[in-house]
Amino acid sequence: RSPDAQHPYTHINAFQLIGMSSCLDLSGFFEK
Amino acid sequence: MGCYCSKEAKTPGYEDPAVLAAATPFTVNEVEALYELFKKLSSSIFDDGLIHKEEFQLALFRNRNRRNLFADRIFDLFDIKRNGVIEFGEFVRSLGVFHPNAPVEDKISFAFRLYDLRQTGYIKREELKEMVLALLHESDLVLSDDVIEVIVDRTYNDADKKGDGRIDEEEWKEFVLKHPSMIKNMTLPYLKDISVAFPSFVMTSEVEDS
Repeated sequence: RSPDAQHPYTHINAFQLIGMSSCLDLSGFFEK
Repeated sequence: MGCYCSKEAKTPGYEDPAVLAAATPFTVNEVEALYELFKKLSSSIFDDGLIHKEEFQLALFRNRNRRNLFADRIFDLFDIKRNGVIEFGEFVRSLGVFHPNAPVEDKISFAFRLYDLRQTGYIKREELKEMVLALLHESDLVLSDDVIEVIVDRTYNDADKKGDGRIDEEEWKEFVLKHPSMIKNMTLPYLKDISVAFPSFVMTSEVEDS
């Protein structure tokens, strides 16, 4: 198996990773 | 003549705040406040009382030309009538899903439609990978192709309980309930009390809640 399989990020939930996108943050609507 | 109601009735897509308040977690006063915000956003480029894609991008990114996969999907979901613009009622109803008091089922469903990139009723593996790549593109995080494959495979296999190569809404709901932080971005805490958080645009609200 590739050594990358042991990479610390491989245990990240992909949807949690996606949820970190700043483009999903609607705060911009409320800034002056 | 010139009264508040007759003036607003001429705005395309305008809906009665009482109707919107009944359909969302917002109060009538908060809907009125959101109308002030909506007017600002919808007149930032085109003064037609509708939020166009460029105005949406301008509000989110301070850049009318910055396109992004996730912002496109959110715009599409806000654009309930699918006519290329966001009307006031659509804006309030969609924003209501992000209210802390909105039903969690609504948040789960909204997130599912958000991630169902091609609107097939399923989240496919290639869609998940496409979103991971989009996230990496906008961040400073650099991962090898092999690591990306492992992340996508692990998550996908965990969510696709039926093992049929697609995540349906039932599997999605089960997966979110197991990992609730996945929909953390579906809640905007400050929507709970708009009049406190954003007094600047509430000042002009004309309806008092008793």
